[in-house]
Amino acid sequence: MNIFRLAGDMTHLMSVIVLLLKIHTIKSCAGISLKTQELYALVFATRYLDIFTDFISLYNTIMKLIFLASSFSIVWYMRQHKIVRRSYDKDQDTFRHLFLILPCLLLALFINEKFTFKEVMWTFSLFLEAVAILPQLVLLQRTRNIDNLTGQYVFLLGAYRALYILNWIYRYFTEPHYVHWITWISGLVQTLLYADFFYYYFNSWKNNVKLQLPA
Amino acid sequence: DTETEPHDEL
Repeated sequence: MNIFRLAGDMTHLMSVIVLLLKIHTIKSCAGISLKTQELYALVFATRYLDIFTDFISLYNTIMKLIFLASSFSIVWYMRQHKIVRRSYDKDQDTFRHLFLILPCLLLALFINEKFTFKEVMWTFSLFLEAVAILPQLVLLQRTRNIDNLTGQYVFLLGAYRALYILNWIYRYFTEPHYVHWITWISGLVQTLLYADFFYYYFNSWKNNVKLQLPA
Repeated sequence: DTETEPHDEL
């Protein structure tokens, strides 16, 4: 474990906590893409298949449980909770899951470190995580402006992966044979997808104006 | 062949 990875995990944890708190306290999910939340639940479900077979550390297991519980409870809130679900904008949140899931699955079948079910699922979860934010970014473009909490959520989500890139660089230089091209490239693509959002988020923060995304 | 070491990152 290094400081970059710990900071990344904490930032990731903060992003889901911010989102859960927003939904739980104001009982609204306005501006949140259910599609993205469902994709994240799938990312964690396929990434953490080894939660009961490979014990890495207490920290690792606890964090996996937190991410699984939080992502599935966010989906539950948005689909089942009688008050929250009313604020879900299903007419605007129309991104098709399959357009992201199928290509990631096909890619994972061809590009993986080992052709085993767990490894292919793990690789699939990496590719899917890289693009899972797209429905949310599309929804933000459509609704044109976003409230602070959603902005913070997307920002933290992007920042966590950027910190992971620092972690991979650190590990590459400190651990011999630590080479994971698949992870690195998908993590880089994921962070680049946030780049334009970061640009608008930073400008709105600097000029102290409400975050407006161009149409 | 070596069993791929478990992924230690979240």
